[in-house]
Amino acid sequence: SSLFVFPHKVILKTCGTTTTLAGIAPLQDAVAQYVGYPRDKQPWRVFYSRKSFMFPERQVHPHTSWADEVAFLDAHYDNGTAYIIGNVNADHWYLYATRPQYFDPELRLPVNGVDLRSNVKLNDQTLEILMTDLSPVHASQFFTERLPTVSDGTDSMASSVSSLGAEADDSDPGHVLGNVVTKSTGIDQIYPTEQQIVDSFCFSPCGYSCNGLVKEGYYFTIHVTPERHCSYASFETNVPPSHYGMNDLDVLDKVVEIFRPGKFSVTLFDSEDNSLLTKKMPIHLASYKRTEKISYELDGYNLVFLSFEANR
Amino acid sequence: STDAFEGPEKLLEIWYAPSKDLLAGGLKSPKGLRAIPRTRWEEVLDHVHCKVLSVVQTEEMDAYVLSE
Repeated sequence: SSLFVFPHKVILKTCGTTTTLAGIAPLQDAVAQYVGYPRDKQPWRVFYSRKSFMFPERQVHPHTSWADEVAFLDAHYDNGTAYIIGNVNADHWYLYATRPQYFDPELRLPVNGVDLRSNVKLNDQTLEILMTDLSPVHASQFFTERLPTVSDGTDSMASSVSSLGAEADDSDPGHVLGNVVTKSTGIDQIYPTEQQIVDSFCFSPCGYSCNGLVKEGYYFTIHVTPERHCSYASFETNVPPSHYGMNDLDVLDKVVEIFRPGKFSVTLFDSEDNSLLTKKMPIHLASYKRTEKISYELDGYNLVFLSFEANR
Repeated sequence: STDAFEGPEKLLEIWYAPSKDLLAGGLKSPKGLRAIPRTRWEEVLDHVHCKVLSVVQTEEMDAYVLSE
């Protein structure tokens, strides 16, 4: 799981039996106390999304069903819309999104009357790849029994940290194993730059999480559950691939090659209309066929949802 | 290390302003949400059933790797 905190937004991505939405109320309290943003004011925008449920019976309310999650969100936010995107009998994806509020330029708080949206160039893009049924060979890269024994907490993370002038907290041996996996799998090569930090962690006996930070506040994050009966991996990023001479399809190819899933879905939120994924919506990728293609226009964003199956 | 995790993720993204400039400079704190201390984030995450494993801070953001 991961948490990203920017001056103006927070991104929380959690898995398993976590209760993500239970964090909303204490977050509102913290934001009111430390930022001065009134608790009863709506945030500018809220997005909540998730893949279709794998084990709903193991979850805690309100995460036992999409209907309960939407009801919970509606209780907190005034202007949300809920979507189910994809084949509801199989591989689908859920989204809850609120519409932007209005801002007072003096208070910089949302009130009716002044719309600052026209003055703000969002230039925001989020690509998410959710993968299931990982190739056993590729999934085995994320089991600690296959990794070398670690004797201390030193590794190359320190050198990558210094490249961005960042401070890190990496005393757990899980970080050392995580760094080994980051390099052996090629995760550190998804974006070809030395100017990045990959803060990674290997769980015991298996599982992996990492946050990758590149220049100018862009990030990527990966989470892997490699057990065969529920194998799953996710990749999410807001890095503009053009910064590294790439396009979205290049990124997609690299990520899929690391995990070789049996199935995967791709969602792209893009405030501009210049993504190759949006324009081409490929029917085939190497060894995969497309099974779904859906395009939405949300308020200020284009949303593309694609799903693929391996030609096994 | 921590026990392995399983299952699809849930992604919550809350924007308090469309850009960092609108929130970072105009309220109590010069850093907006980044003014919230780590201990307070840990309290929030207790409600989510996550623990902080590590944090990396850059000029633009704080990035936490969490348990589960």
